[in-house]
Amino acid sequence: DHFIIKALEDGVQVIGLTRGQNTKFHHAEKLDEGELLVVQFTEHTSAMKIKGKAIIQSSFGEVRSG
Amino acid sequence: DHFIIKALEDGVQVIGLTRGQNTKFHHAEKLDEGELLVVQFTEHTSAMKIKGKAIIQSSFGEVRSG
Amino acid sequence: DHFIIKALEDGVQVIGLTRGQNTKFHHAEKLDEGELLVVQFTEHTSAMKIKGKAIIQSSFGEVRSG
Amino acid sequence: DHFIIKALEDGVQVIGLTRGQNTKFHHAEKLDEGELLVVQFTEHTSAMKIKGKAIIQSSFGEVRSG
Amino acid sequence: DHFIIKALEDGVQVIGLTRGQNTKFHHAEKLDEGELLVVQFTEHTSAMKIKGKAIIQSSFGEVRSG
Amino acid sequence: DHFIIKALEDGVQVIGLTRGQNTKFHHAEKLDEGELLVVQFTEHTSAMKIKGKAIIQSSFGEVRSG
Amino acid sequence: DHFIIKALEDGVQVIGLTRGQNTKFHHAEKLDEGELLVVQFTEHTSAMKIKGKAIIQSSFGEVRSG
Amino acid sequence: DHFIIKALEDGVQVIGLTRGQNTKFHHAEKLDEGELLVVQFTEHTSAMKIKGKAIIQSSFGEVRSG
Amino acid sequence: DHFIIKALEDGVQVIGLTRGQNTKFHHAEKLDEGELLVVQFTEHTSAMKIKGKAIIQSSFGEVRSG
Amino acid sequence: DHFIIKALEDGVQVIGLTRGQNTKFHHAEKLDEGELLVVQFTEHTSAMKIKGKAIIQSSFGEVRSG
Amino acid sequence: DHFIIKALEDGVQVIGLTRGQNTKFHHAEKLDEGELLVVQFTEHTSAMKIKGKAIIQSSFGEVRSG
Ligand SMILES: N[C@@H](Cc1c[nH]c2ccccc12)C(=O)O
Ligand SMILES: N[C@@H](Cc1c[nH]c2ccccc12)C(=O)O
Ligand SMILES: N[C@@H](Cc1c[nH]c2ccccc12)C(=O)O
Ligand SMILES: N[C@@H](Cc1c[nH]c2ccccc12)C(=O)O
Ligand SMILES: N[C@@H](Cc1c[nH]c2ccccc12)C(=O)O
Ligand SMILES: N[C@@H](Cc1c[nH]c2ccccc12)C(=O)O
Ligand SMILES: N[C@@H](Cc1c[nH]c2ccccc12)C(=O)O
Ligand SMILES: N[C@@H](Cc1c[nH]c2ccccc12)C(=O)O
Ligand SMILES: N[C@@H](Cc1c[nH]c2ccccc12)C(=O)O
Ligand SMILES: N[C@@H](Cc1c[nH]c2ccccc12)C(=O)O
Ligand SMILES: N[C@@H](Cc1c[nH]c2ccccc12)C(=O)O
Repeated sequence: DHFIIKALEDGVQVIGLTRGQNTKFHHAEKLDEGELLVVQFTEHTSAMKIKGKAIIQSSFGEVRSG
Repeated sequence: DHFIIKALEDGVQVIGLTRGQNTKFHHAEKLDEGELLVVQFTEHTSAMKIKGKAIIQSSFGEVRSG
Repeated sequence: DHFIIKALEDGVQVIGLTRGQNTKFHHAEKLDEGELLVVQFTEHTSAMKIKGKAIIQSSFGEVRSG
Repeated sequence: DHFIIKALEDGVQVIGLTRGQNTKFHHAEKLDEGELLVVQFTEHTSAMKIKGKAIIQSSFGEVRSG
Repeated sequence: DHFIIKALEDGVQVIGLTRGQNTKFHHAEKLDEGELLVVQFTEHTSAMKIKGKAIIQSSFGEVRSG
Repeated sequence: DHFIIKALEDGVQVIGLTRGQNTKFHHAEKLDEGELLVVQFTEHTSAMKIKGKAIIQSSFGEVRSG
Repeated sequence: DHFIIKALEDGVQVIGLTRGQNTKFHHAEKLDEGELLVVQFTEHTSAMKIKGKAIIQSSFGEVRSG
Repeated sequence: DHFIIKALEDGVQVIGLTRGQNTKFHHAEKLDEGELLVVQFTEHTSAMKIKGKAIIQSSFGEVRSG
Repeated sequence: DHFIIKALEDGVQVIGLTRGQNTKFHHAEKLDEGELLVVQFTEHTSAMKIKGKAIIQSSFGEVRSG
Repeated sequence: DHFIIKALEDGVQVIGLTRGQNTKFHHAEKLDEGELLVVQFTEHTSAMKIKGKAIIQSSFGEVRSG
Repeated sequence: DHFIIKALEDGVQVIGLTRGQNTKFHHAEKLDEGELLVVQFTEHTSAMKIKGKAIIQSSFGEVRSG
């Protein structure tokens, strides 16, 4: 399971939420317009939050945030 | 198995229910309009509840809540 | 194997039945109209009962209850 | 492997038959009209019998009983 | 691997044959018209015989007996 | 891997051949017209022979014997 | 991996070749016209030879020998 | 992974090459016109050479040698 | 899971982010126009960032960065 | 993962490159026109080089060398 | 996961990058025009760089470098 996030503006954030009993933010990767981030679910990340204008590609197709 | 939730209004909640004999709420992630949350089932989460206006993408296609 | 239940009226119940030699109700999650519940089969749940008006999405497509 | 049974009348029964050398009834879940039951094969259930008017959804499509 | 048998007349029999070096009948489930039986291959059942008028659904589609 | 054999005449035989260094007949199941046999490959059966008029359904589609 | 061989004449042979460093014939099953043989690759058989007029069904479709 | 070789002339050879650091011929199966050979990759065979006029069926479709 | 990145200008960067509790840059591979990089997720890389004009091929299709 | 190479001229070479830290040639199989070679990736071969005019079939379709 | 590289000019390079914490070049295979290289990801190779004019076939289809 992976996801591709393409920022459509500066300041887009892709935030990793911790796996386990507690759910906290462990990392926020900032993207400038045009930059691309490819991410997986991992041992430490079981949820992700996306803030700002971006395109997200997944096995379900595309969706826009922001 | 993962799900993508896109909030269509402020105050949308994605609630994780505990895996195991008891079923309780362990986390409620609040989303503002346009924000996106990508979640999995996990060792601690075997059910999820979604309150408020949102689009949910899954392997079955899309469905709206609220 | 997961299922998405969207309540079409208040008071919809998604009931978990115990896995094992005995079959009893271990949890009933109540949904108000528009709320959505995403559930799995688990170590503790090997059957589910749905009461009230709802849409159920599964790998077989959609079906309505109530 | 799971199955979705939708009762089309009151008094529909979904009966679990025991896995193992002996084949006996271990549980009969009664459904009223409109109620829905989602079931799996399990460690204790290797056959199921359906009595009364119902729709059964499986990976093979739909079939009616009764 | 599972199979769905719908009886088209009373007295349909779904017979389980033993797995192992010997092949004997270990159980015969009788179905009345309209009743439905969903069965798997199991640790004890590696062949099944169907007598009487019925519809059998499998991954190969449908076939009628009787 | 399973196969469905529908007898088109009385006296059809579905013969199991032993798995292992030797290849012998270990069982011959006789079918009357209209009767159906559903069989698997097993720990004891690695080849099957079909004599008489029958329809055989497999993952490759249908074929007639006899 | 299995194969279905239908004899189109008497005297068709389905020959099993041994698995391992040596390649020898370990069994030749003779088929009369119309008879059907369903075979697998096994711990003892890693190649098969077919002599005489027959239809062979496999995951690649059909092919005729002889 | 298996392959079906149908000889289109006498004297077709299907040659097994050894698995491991060395690559040598360990067996050459000769086919007469119309004969069919069904082969797998095995613990001892990691490459095969085909000499003479034949049809080879594989998961990629058909190809002719010779 | 792999990805193919084709640089459309000089100075494109494919950056590997560390797997684990911390998320840092562990490697930045620079590509000149026309050069191609094929990468996997690995034990050390659970996210990748792409800066500059490039085409990225993945199981979701193509997307452009920059 | 296997590949089928059909030589379109004499002197075609299919060269196996060693798996591991070093990458060297461990075997070169020469093919005459019309001969066919079916090969796998193995414990000793993690790359292959093809010289001369040939058709190569793989899960990606066909491609010509030379 | 494998890839097929066909050189469209002399001097094409397929470079293997090391798996692990460090990312270095461990091998560069040079291809002359028309030569073909089939490669896998391996225990030692988790990224590959391609320089020069070539066609690359992968599960995503074809792409040209250079
Ligand atoms: N810490 C949670 C994160 C999470 C995953 N899926 C969720 C769904 C709802 C709420 C929280 C979550 C877990 O690992 O389970
Ligand atoms: N605690 C329950 C949560 C649950 C999962 N699926 C359900 C279906 C119905 C009711 C509750 C549930 C369990 O792990 O099994
Ligand atoms: N306790 C039962 C629940 C069940 C699952 N599938 C069923 C089908 C019919 C009746 C009961 C069931 C079991 O785990 O097996
Ligand atoms: N107790 C039997 C139940 C069963 C499964 N499949 C069957 C087919 C026919 C008759 C009985 C059965 C078993 O576990 O094997
Ligand atoms: N006891 C036999 C039953 C059987 C399975 N498949 C067969 C095919 C032919 C005859 C008998 C069988 C076995 O387990 O192997
Ligand atoms: N005893 C043989 C039976 C067999 C399986 N496939 C075959 C093909 C040809 C001849 C015999 C066989 C074995 O287990 O291997
Ligand atoms: N004894 C050989 C039989 C064989 C399988 N595939 C082959 C291809 C060519 C020649 C022989 C074979 C082996 O197990 O490997
Ligand atoms: N002995 C070699 C045979 C082989 C397989 N694939 C190859 C490709 C090219 C040359 C030789 C081979 C091995 O097992 O690896
Ligand atoms: N170090 C993080 C990297 C990561 C993966 N997926 C993410 C999604 C969001 C933010 C960070 C990440 C991890 O292994 O989990
Ligand atoms: N010895 C190398 C061979 C190799 C495989 N894939 C490659 C890609 C590029 C260069 C070399 C290779 C390895 O096993 O990893
Ligand atoms: N040494 C790195 C190579 C690598 C793989 N994927 C990457 C993506 C980006 C940068 C480097 C890499 C690793 O094994 O993880």
